[in-house]
Amino acid sequence: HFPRDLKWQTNDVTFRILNYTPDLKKSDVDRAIRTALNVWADVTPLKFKKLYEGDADIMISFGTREHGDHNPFDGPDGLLAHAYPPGQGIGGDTHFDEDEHWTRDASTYNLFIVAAHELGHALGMSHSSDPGALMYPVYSYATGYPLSLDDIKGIQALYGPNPNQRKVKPKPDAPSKCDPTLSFDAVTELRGETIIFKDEFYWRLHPQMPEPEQTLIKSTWPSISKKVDAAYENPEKDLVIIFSGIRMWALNGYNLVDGYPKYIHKLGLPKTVRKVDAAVHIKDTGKTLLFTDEEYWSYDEAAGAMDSGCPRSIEEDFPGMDDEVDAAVYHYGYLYFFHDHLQYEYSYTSRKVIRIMRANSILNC
Amino acid sequence: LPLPSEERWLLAEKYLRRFYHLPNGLQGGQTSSGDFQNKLKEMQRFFNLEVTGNLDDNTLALMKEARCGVPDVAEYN
Repeated sequence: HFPRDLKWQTNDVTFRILNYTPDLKKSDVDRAIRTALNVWADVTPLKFKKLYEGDADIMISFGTREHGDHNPFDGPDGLLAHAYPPGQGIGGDTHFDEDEHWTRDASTYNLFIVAAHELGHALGMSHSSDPGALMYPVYSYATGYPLSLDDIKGIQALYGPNPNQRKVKPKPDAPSKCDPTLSFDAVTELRGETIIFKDEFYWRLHPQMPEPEQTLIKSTWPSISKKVDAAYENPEKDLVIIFSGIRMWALNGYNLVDGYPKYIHKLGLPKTVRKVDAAVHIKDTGKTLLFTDEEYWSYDEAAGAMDSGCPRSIEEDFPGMDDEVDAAVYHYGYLYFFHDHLQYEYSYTSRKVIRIMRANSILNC
Repeated sequence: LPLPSEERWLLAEKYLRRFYHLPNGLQGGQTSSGDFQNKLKEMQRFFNLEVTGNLDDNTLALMKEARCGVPDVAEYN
């Protein structure tokens, strides 16, 4: 919240749209603003009434550079919008930078997402440091329900809950990297970086970046599934394959490759396999290991076929390992297996576990 | 280590002034003043970055991202 917990003193709040962006149809702007207000109205007793003239509590406008509040915008990108906390005069007013290109989709800046964030300010919400929260100050695109538990708790602390609230599933809080019980969904290399998937987020580890960067999967790849089961890099083909359920996607760098998603059964897995738990490519052998429950499959990348004799037992072929794997990655002759909150360093050549560490030691914890 | 270029410093100063109420003036040159470092640490703490008070690549990358114009601390005057 803002200092002094600024809020509207009534639950009936008025708004007015003073002008429209030429980037979108008028009806699209109306819809984006109304939907954004409803996001907050759904979890509070607040009701929003649209005015067409006169002074409304929340005056909404599009402007460029200096636009009348001595708080100028900065041209394309950078600052997208701002809003003032509840109060008289300029309080509650919400301004969008007309130098941005506003859209209904993920192509540039999605008006609904920015409006929902700004209207949060107009109702008394300050910035959240949770990257999964709508009130996080940095723009990211995501589909689905926009509020996290942090947002809902915040707005309800000001206005209380909606007595007629329908069941909503808030966005999960971003996982905390140093949680000692943290486990991972998938780990892969991507052109020298390490990408770690957990719930709807991923961490990006770059050798020259001291701290991992956490982002919503949907922000980077809106069309892939919001949760990832497994991923591996094939550096020879410069591809990263991402598995979710019975589908798989391919990335070239950060770009999705056309022609995907494909069914995982194209790799030669039987139809009874409904998900891949972990995947790893062994550069030295050209084989990709796909782990499912207590077994694994070996896929020959050059032949494009599954090796004979598969599936094989994880426990028998990787002595010292747990019988199931959440994620796996290969570095210089060592396989790093992740299961629950533990990480196993496995020597591929001497066929034994060398070290057991906490899973999140990879995140400098 | 290479010193951050003037452009990086200007961007960081502008960012901290706008979002973390870094006082105007007195920041110039390529040495970081106490105020600058404290505000930078405040920003790094807010974004769960490594709190160093130094203008590292990670911090600068975050400063370049598209964002909301409302300050992360306190309110508008």
